[in-house]
Amino acid sequence: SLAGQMSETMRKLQGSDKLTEKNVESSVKEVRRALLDADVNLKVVNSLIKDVKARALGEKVLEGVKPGQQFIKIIYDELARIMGSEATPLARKDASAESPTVILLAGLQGAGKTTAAAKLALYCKSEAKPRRVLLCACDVYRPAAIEQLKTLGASIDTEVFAMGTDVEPERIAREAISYAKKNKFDTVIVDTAGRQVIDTKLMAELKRVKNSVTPDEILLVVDAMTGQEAANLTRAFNDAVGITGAILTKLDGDTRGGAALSVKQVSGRPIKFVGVGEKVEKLEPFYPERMASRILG
Amino acid sequence: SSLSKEDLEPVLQQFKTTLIGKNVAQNIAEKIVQSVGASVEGKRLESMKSVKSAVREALHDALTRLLTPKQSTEVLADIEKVNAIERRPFVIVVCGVNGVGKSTSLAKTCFYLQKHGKKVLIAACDTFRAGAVEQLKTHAACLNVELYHQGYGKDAATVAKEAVRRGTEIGVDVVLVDTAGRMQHNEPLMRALAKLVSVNQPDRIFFVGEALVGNDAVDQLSSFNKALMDFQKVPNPRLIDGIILTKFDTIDDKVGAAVSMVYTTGQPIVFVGVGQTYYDLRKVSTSVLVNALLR
Ligand SMILES: Nc1nc2c(ncn2[C@@H]2O[C@H](COP(=O)(O)OP(=O)(O)OP(=O)(O)O)[C@@H](O)[C@H]2O)c(=O)[nH]1
Ligand SMILES: Nc1nc2c(ncn2[C@@H]2O[C@H](COP(=O)(O)OP(=O)(O)OP(=O)(O)O)[C@@H](O)[C@H]2O)c(=O)[nH]1
Ligand SMILES: [Mg+2]
Ligand SMILES: [Mg+2]
Repeated sequence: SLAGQMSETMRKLQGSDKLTEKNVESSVKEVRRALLDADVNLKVVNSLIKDVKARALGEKVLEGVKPGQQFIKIIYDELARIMGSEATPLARKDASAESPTVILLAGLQGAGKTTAAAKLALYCKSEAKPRRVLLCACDVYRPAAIEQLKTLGASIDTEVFAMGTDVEPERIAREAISYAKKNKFDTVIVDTAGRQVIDTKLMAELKRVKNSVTPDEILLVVDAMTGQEAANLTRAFNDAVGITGAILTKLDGDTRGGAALSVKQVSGRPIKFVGVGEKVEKLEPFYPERMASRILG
Repeated sequence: SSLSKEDLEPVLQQFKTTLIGKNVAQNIAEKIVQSVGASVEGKRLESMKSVKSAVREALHDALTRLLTPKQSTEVLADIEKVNAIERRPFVIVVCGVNGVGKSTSLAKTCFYLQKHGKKVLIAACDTFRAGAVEQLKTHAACLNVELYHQGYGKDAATVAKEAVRRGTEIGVDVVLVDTAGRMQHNEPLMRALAKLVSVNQPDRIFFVGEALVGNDAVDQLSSFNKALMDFQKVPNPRLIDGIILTKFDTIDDKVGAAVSMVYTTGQPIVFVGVGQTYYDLRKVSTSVLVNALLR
């Protein structure tokens, strides 16, 4: 129809029949602002926008959609894709395995590792085929860390293997595995002391713990409200010990959790769980699409 | 020539990005940069000076003014005044979200006060988290100081009140009150904190925030103050008096949280935590902060 041809010509004249630098400019600004507000690392934001523009510009604008809206949808899809297409399960060796599945938790001070250890234990015990879980107290530095884990373990009727604070963590972990084998535990969750990557002694210790028990899972525990440093700390832990996944904690707060994107983007490893409260049942599997919309706000 | 909006815009944008990269909250970086832009617009550019260095200088001054405390952050003089004139212990409450370093900072503050000859009592008013009381028991034993606690489950405001009573009885100079971590929008927990403050009328309320926090710093501080304002049923509710910024040793040079927190509350950074031992509590150096932000 003539009216249709007119509006088609108008669209071509306005340049709105393909995505162009100009017609997505204000959406780019909006997205950039939203991602930075969500604490996504500045470098990660810049490279994400650059990649998406490289692919999206020149694309045909969909019927009934404004170019800016389409660009935002492309960003959202890309975020969800980066986050992972679906929830990734926790490592679990076959029932016939000779030794238990070992899950090692690591991360910065106060991120929520000890709480996450207990939460994971409860999660494992509540699976369709319940696991027999042993918790292992390898934080020999923090005052009353062992007591904290023991109290949490008692609250979920789960045994905690500890050897006090005068034994090296790598030996505690090794003996926990032998204890687990003897007593038919199929999963051992190892809590460790908070540490920074620049602390060479503590990073060497973490490597020794890793080497002494060859974990099936090394999960980086990250506080969801971490700001720009999230990307660096992830890269550093990953370079030092190689993580297999992450747990993002304290998502019951209002923070948008852009650290999740930095963690995934930098390590290539999936976020497996999120902590959504202080209580031991407050652990949920990670849903990539939910996180993508939370980050975009 | 004088500085025009057009000259300034790209330079201001660049500095805004620098500040965001240093972990200053986005809105705050924006406000600071805008106000610096307004302060230099129309000014004459000195010969041999670039627009960038003129803006950098103005930004350096603005940040220095923001981060320099308006009055002394030295708490010792105030403690002595209260002890001498009101003949009672000086009461300090620490508060903040989960895992930021409240209990550790409290222990470090105890060590600092003891080094200056003060007699201290620690009050275990985190009556909820697993191992919280044992954590303080360990510190109290190391510091050779009394710990007042009633274990777990008791109302924190009441435990604090009885701790201050005990502190008065035994004639301590300072009572340090530890509280449980809480998310700023958890209403029941924020009401409980407001109650502890209004019942006990502490001399200082120190918000403990970690240097790692991103944009949430702004919401944490404004929400804690709002809750203290709204939930205390008194005419002059006590609000946050100062900030303890922890984990300063874990952020490399991304010191921006200091700016976000001070800008949001107008209150100073009283101490910086630079590690996990009792010696790791410092006074903040404004010039060190500003230089880290602008390099
Ligand atoms: N609201 C909330 N609090 C949490 C969550 N996970 C942990 N916490 C709290 O965060 C604080 C720190 O948790 P911990 O488990 O002690 O942290 P950690 O990593 O073991 O600390 P270090 O051993 O000192 O490095 C505690 O108050 C926990 O109750 C969560 O998902 N939501
Ligand atoms: N590197 C470093 N670690 C710190 C600093 N301050 C505290 N920590 C560590 O952070 C972790 C948490 O400290 P806590 O004092 O238990 O924190 P909290 O705020 O009392 O935690 P909750 O009571 O569970 O909310 C511990 O491992 C501390 O040793 C600091 O300045 N630097
Ligand atoms: Mg721990
Ligand atoms: Mg505490």
